Amino acid sequence: MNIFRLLGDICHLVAIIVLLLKIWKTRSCAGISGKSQILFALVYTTRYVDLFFTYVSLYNSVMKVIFLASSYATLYLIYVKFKATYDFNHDTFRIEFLLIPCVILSLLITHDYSPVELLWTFSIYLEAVAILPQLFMVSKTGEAETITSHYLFALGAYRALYIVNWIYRYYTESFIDGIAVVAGIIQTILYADFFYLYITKVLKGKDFKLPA
Amino acid sequence: KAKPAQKDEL
Repeated sequence: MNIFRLLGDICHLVAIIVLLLKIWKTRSCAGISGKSQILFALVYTTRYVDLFFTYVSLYNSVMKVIFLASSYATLYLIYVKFKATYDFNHDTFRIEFLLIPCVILSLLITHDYSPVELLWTFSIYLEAVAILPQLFMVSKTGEAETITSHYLFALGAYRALYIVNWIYRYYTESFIDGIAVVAGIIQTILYADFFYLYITKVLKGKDFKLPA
Repeated sequence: KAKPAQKDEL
């Protein structure tokens, strides 16, 4: 473990908590893409299947349980409890256009063909694009609640910090996992224009609005 | 530069 990965995991945890609190406190999931949350739940489910038979550390196991539980709790809030506030008119990204390419790619480019490894590879590719329905929804509505922009910033920062963690591990432990690094860079790049808007607008106290 | 056998990242 290194400080970059720890900060990344904390950002990730903060993002998930901020989203849950936003929906719970405002009793509304307006502006939140349920489709992205479905993809995230799928990412954690396929990535953490080893939760039950490989023990890395208490921290590792606890975080996996938290990510799994919170992602399903978020789905419950969006699609069951506050279903009436779910903005399905704007959450229209065709996630099959993400799922199918990720399945194909994970069969073409993977470290090995064991079921756990294939699921892990699939989850890495899917995580890279899981935010697209949310970013698409924000572009359709042209704006996002400030709390939602904080959620997106923390979520984007988590994988950006993981890239720093991979650079650090490359030089200190000769560790490198090309699949995770390439997908992580793509994932972070997808947030680039959002980061720009967030820093130039939200941090200056303005609303998060896309230029018309 | 290999990748580790065990996945220790979240």
